[in-house]
Amino acid sequence: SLTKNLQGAFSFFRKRGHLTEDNIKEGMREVRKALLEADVNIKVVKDFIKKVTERAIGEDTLKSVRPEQQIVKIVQDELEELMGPVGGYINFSGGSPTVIMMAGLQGSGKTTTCAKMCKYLVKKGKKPFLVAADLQRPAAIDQLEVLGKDLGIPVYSERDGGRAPKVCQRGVKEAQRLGMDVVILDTAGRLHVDEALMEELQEIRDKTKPQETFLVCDAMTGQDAVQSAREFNSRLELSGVILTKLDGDARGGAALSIKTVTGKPIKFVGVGEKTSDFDEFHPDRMASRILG
Amino acid sequence: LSMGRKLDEDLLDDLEEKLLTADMGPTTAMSVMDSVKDAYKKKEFEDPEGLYEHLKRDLASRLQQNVTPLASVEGGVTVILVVGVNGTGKTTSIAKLTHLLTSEGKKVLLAACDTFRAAAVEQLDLWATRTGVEIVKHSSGADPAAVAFDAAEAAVARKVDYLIVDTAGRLHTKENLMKELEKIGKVLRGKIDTAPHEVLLVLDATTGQNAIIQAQAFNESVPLTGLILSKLDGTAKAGVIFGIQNEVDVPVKFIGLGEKQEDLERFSAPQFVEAMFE
Ligand SMILES: Nc1nc2c(ncn2[C@@H]2O[C@H](COP(=O)(O)OP(=O)(O)OP(=O)(O)O)[C@@H](O)[C@H]2O)c(=O)[nH]1
Ligand SMILES: Nc1nc2c(ncn2[C@@H]2O[C@H](COP(=O)(O)OP(=O)(O)OP(=O)(O)O)[C@@H](O)[C@H]2O)c(=O)[nH]1
Ligand SMILES: [Mg+2]
Ligand SMILES: [Mg+2]
Repeated sequence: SLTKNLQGAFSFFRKRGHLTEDNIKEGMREVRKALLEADVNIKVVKDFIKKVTERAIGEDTLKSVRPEQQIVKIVQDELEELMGPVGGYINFSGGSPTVIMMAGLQGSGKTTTCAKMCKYLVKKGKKPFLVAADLQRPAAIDQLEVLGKDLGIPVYSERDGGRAPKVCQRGVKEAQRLGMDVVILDTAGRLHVDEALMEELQEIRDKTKPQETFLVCDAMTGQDAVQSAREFNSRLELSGVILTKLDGDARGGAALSIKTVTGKPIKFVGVGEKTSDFDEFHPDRMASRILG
Repeated sequence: LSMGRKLDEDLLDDLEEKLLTADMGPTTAMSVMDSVKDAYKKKEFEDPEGLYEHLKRDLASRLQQNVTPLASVEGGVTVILVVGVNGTGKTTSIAKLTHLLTSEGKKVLLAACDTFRAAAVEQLDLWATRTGVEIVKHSSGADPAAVAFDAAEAAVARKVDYLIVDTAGRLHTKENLMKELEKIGKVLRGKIDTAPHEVLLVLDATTGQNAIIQAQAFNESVPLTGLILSKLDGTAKAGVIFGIQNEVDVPVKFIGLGEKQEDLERFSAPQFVEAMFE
């Protein structure tokens, strides 16, 4: 654990008398290692270490009886603060129906998250409506229709070779006609470096003006999280992030990387394959998880 | 541009950052940096170009010791079991593998053993149609081991060259799901001698250090014979593969470079390492 590693580092230094500022900096190498093992992006780690080193020195950890414990507390607090606030809120104002767009890399969990969001919204007394806008993956529409049927949520789809932006526009119109109050757009997974598909996403956004645009990201993503998050954010102006597959044992450092690089809040987490496996994001739990 | 009597600090920092950004992980990156400094002391290179050339050769050699082609049973069915955590690209990789094998004149049969996820069978069924091969499937919710049993029987009866078994994505932390995988393996072995002949773990190239744990955990359930690194057409470099090879002696056999059936290539260590530094 980080506490043990820091303790080991400091007991070595302590043998030669009081801890010095340089000793603190050496101890920070353990923090750096822990964050890199947790998949936090290296550039984010470097800035983070600078910050907590200043704080550790400023808060007189040098004179502390248990400097390793004080440093771990500083690291935990700083992580929590950077990844905060607690999630769970959706912007329902300014649109009727409220439009929620799910975007992200291939396989991150968008389609499943659309279903989870529906179940969550029904609990909150809303009438959600699903739009199957992934026209490229084999059986993507079938997948959303099966999920919708299981939950009793209507799914709008077109199977005659249309384009996603138009399908979304017509889907929102259909939701309006039926008096539904939230529309969730399930888009196809895509690479942030696929120019044409990223433009398609922008076109979907322009045609439907979503109140919420979520980046759905896999919690086991490594260093690449900043690349994709930065590009999706600059193209779409995300309103939030949903982190999936947190029921695994990935440390989830991508959470810190994404929040730092986009500034956008992590609002929800996926914690399983069932539609009920959906929670609000808690920065304190995420911080402990990242530290391992 | 000579480096003088000692390696330039900036050059080293830059290199270390590259390795870490490629998902090599701190421990592996440190050992690579140590061997670079060692090689410099021994005068194995003298300038930045030399350093990178040496490094690429070193890294490629770490991946090349156990390069083996796809298994092929003489006069019988070769069974390939495809496994991995959720969303990594198993089903799509199977479509690609099928396309590769049929284009080499092999007869392929698919087994739809993901009976859990919404429209998983439909997805593989569509790929079977697109690649022109037959598929063994049951209705949704069926026991995956039962599908495996029927598929193995059909594979032998229809004298196919390859039976490729698609399984549901599963997190290695779910013990019951890992047990289910073992059961599928046992059923295949019960029906076809020495099956499965290939157990391919599909890893998403965007995955970080957790890929090492995935490889170890899956290997304990069903001994792996190969890895497929999917989504290498993105910007992720899959440097975690070096950490994996330290723990599990399993070669990368294929890489996925897109979403179409043609987007699969046999693994080449030098090409992979070259792409890491692009
Ligand atoms: N264990 C676990 N599995 C999840 C979670 N969220 C999604 N999954 C699984 O991850 C896999 C991929 O989910 P999808 O919803 O198909 O992902 P997607 O982003 O829509 O994929 P594309 O449309 O192909 O880009 C499926 O097997 C899901 O069941 C989660 O929170 N935990
Ligand atoms: N860009 C890219 N996308 C890929 C690649 N391989 C698979 N995908 C995409 O990744 C997504 C998930 O692929 P699947 O084949 O459904 O993954 P899976 O592992 O079978 O998923 P589950 O069965 O739900 O666990 C799909 O959108 C695929 O098109 C690849 O090499 N490159
Ligand atoms: Mg989807
Ligand atoms: Mg699949």
